[in-house]
Amino acid sequence: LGEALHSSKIQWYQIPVGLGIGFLGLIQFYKISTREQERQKELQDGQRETAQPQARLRVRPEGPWQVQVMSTLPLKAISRLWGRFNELTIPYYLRVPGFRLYSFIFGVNLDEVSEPDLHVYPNLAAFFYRTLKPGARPLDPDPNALLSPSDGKVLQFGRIEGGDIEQVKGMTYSIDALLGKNTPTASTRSGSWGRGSDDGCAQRGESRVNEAIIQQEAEFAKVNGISYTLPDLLSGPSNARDLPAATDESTEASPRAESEVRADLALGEKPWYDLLSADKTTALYYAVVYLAPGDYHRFHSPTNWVVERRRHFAGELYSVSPYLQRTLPGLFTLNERVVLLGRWRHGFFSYTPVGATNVGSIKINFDRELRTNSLTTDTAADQAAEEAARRGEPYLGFAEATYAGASGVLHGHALRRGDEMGGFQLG
Amino acid sequence: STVVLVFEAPADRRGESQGATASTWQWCVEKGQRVKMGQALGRI
Repeated sequence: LGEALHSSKIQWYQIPVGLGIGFLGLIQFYKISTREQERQKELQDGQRETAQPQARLRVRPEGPWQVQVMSTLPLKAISRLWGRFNELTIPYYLRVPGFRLYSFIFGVNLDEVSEPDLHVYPNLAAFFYRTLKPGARPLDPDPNALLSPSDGKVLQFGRIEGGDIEQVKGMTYSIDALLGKNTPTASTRSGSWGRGSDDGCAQRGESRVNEAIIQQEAEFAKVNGISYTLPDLLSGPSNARDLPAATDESTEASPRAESEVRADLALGEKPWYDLLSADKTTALYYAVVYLAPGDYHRFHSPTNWVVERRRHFAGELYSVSPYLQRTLPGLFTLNERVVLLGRWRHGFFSYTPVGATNVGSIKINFDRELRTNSLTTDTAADQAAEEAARRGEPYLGFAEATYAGASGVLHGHALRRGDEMGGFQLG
Repeated sequence: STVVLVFEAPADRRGESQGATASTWQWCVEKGQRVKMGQALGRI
């Protein structure tokens, strides 16, 4: 035996990446299956009320086997690991050839980069979040034009019919699911989760939860001389309400209050698209811009508008490649995203950066407290889901914050067309 | 990464296919087109 141990030749082989991913996926699949079985058992035993509140349920998307395998992977952990990896400092003499190779592969135009000396970027994360030379992106001179917020490819655009947004290949998802339907109740916005920040005008840097958010939601948009609230504009045909003016009662977001209001206004119910008048005609439109890995990853304000609130959905981080958009319905409603809601001169306006596995960190310049792709945030979201479950309320899936104006009186953060709003960062 | 814009804009009640007036929303891009930041997606 001793001779065999000493004289046997040991040869090391690299494990293929695919095998490693498959192994991790198998472990994750086993864990989820076990957890699901335990949950089912609890339900069968009728112990749901006495059992510990369940954590935020992970959505299992339907799709081909690639999607199924992907759904078993710890995508957010992988994304965070990817981010850390890309923050490692690259040796000085490897930076230029490394970034040039990256630029060659992903089509980066180095002539536009503000910093001509690539040695300045210590790592890929810094190079990825590069700025451009002044004047490299001239704004369209037409003040009535809606600008592209970033470099990229226009995947889809159109008019929203019946509350659905068309994804690639005719797949649709609900605007409610993308943007969130109702404002959370005050209780679901308690604690650090759900706190929002003031904008740059808040010199104190203190955050605030707008406890009076429901009251302040009045007169979000005016169509045909009638005031409507945001849920009116975003809700489906079943609960659009025709209100003479927004009141505390009418803007209450809890399901019970909604049903009460609906009962009061049963005769006045009509689909949201009926809000669009014949004389002053407006409609909801959408556009989807996909940013490839080599694109400039900061985004800018597409028009003059006021951001009134943001909703952070701490979802998953699937890839948002055009392939997955074709194969995974409602991809944007699964992924982590930051929904900025506000208004422009024609009414409602929203801007939603959606994260992906490689670029899970969404940064909003005027929101200091927003943390995306963060373990802390995920834990807080789980806690919020548990609290909602304890109260017997549905978890809305997002945390909301509002922005105070510069004066503290006017509501919202004003942005001019072309202003840098934030960007996507690696990991 | 992806950006989704959802907004309200003046529209022709007759539908875009039947011709829109100058004051209504009109797209200036096509599906699959590459755009740069600052380029017009549409205009009124």
